[in-house]
Amino acid sequence: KITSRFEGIFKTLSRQNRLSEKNIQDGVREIKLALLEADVNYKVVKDFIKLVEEEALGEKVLKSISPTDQFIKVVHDKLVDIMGSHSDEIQLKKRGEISVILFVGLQGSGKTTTCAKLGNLLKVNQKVLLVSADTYRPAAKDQLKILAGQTGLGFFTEDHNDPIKICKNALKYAKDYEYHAIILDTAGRLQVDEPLMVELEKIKKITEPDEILFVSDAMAGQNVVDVVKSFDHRLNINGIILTKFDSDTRGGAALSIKKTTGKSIKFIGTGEKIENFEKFYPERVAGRILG
Amino acid sequence: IFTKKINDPDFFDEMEETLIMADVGVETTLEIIEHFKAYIKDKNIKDGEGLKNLFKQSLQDMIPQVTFDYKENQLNVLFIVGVNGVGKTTTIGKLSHTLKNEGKKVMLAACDTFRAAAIDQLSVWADRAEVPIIKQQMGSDPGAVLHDAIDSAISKQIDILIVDTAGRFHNKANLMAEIEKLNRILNKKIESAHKETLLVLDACTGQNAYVQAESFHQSVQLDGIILTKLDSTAKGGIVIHIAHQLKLPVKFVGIGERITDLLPFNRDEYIDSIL
Ligand SMILES: Nc1nc2c(ncn2[C@@H]2O[C@H](COP(=O)(O)OP(=O)(O)OP(=O)(O)O)[C@@H](O)[C@H]2O)c(=O)[nH]1
Ligand SMILES: Nc1nc2c(ncn2[C@@H]2O[C@H](COP(=O)(O)OP(=O)(O)OP(=O)(O)O)[C@@H](O)[C@H]2O)c(=O)[nH]1
Ligand SMILES: [Mg+2]
Ligand SMILES: [Mg+2]
Repeated sequence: KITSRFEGIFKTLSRQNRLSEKNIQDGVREIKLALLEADVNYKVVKDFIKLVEEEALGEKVLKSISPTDQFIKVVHDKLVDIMGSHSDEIQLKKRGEISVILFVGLQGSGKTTTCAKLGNLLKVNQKVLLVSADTYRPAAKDQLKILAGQTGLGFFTEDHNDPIKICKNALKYAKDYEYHAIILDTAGRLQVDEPLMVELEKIKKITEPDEILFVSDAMAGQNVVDVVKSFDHRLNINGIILTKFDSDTRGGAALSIKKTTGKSIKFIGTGEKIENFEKFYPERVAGRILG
Repeated sequence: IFTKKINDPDFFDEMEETLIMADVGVETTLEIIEHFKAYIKDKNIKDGEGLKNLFKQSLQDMIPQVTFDYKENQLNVLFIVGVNGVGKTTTIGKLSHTLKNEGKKVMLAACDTFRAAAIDQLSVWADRAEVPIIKQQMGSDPGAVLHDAIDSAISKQIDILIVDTAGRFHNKANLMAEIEKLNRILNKKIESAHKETLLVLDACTGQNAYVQAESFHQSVQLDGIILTKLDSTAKGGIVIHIAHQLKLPVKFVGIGERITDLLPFNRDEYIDSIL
């Protein structure tokens, strides 16, 4: 959508071979609207357009022979600055030790499905155990068990309501049966649900994860920043996975999360099937947010 | 915001920020502010309570207060649709409990035959709400389950048949075709039934919720929205744009994960929560 907005304003702009300050300010306003429509967080947008405006009002753009192209370049470069220019890997233990990956996030974001997807990627060179520590959602354990079966991964859970005990016993089970990696699925929870956040802190303490991955819907709106900041503050997350990228959402949450927490988005979910899972490439998202 | 005066330069900036942060969306926010500015000029109010009430009024004009329209002495069908993970199955559990407590005979149709453990999940809710459920194996044809459920609902003289469907994105043509097919089955097989198609939206979703409402409405004529996860810090302000532009009212809100965490939509309380 920004391309069509841009085409609109920049058609008028590019007829002029010099941009006035007013042109720049109009261009900046269009960017603000487009980013907000793409669900980029309000405060992130405000800071972003300030940077763009300062640079755009500088010598480089105003005195350039093709100021419009230069303006677009400023916007694009600033987006890439924020998103980073390379992909971040998950860090697993060396051979001989068991890696632990903990999945956390809000209700319905895609954690259970994504546990199986990540397991599917890892099984290529390690024996992976999926563990259901979701003792709240009806049939959550059945859901992960079915996915483990469909994906050829190990599965562990216990038939009671203590997630911490399940995680503790899962570690022992993984050791006894010589698994290389454990992926822990937890119940969705709100960052403002104190007892449930304390429960996650306990799970972290007991299992000492190598990677804590926050799973978020790509279509998340303005409050995703508060949510991720909270989870990060309490658990020190290692990375983000954005799901449902196959929807037509613009995905501004990606920019907001990266800008405000600095944590990298490591993977994206691109559908309901196990194979619909990819590494995240920051440069691609800049294009999508700009529409 | 309403502790400031209108001529305070920050007043409209703060109003813009409050509305955008509530996911009301840019276009609607600007519209509300323009509308409000006109109102103020008209009524010549400068600050405080008068301002707040005027603002609430301008929002009320955009949001209808409508409830689920239950028809006595006939079969009512609630057709529940929406994208993945928004809370359809859980909401159906809650609706069953509420409606059963109102003395109605409720039955569920497990038409999500695709997702792992979807039928098991709905079955748990059916047990909790103590209502019958019509289901088949995972992988069976959702249309076949629906036919089965309708026959059963008619023969058992059910008051309300609630149909659970698989989550699907509106930009997937084959999945939207499936939901259109289920809708046609309902329309053809029980012309005399009162049917309401409700789209479930997650309050944490951003502007894409509007596109979801618009697309689903085009496919299966929605009658309203159920807004879930309002117990989160999200406000779901996009429903204002949806109400204003598509004329679709919010009928229920989900405020938690327990069977009792469902309320009829209360417009005035909702507006208060945004401000
Ligand atoms: N289209 C699409 N659907 C997805 C994707 N990831 C997950 N889903 C679907 O989203 C819905 C929710 O997924 P779950 O894995 O149950 O989500 P969850 O986070 O475990 O949910 P809770 O345990 O209730 O918090 C399911 O219908 C999944 O099939 C994705 O990348 N694309
Ligand atoms: N906090 C909160 N969680 C909710 C609410 N409604 C549903 N949930 C949770 O959201 C998650 C997803 O709910 P489901 O009922 O499985 O969603 P769905 O739309 O049927 O998902 P799919 O069938 O996979 O598309 C579950 O963990 C629910 O407990 C609500 O109002 N508040
Ligand atoms: Mg889950
Ligand atoms: Mg469901």
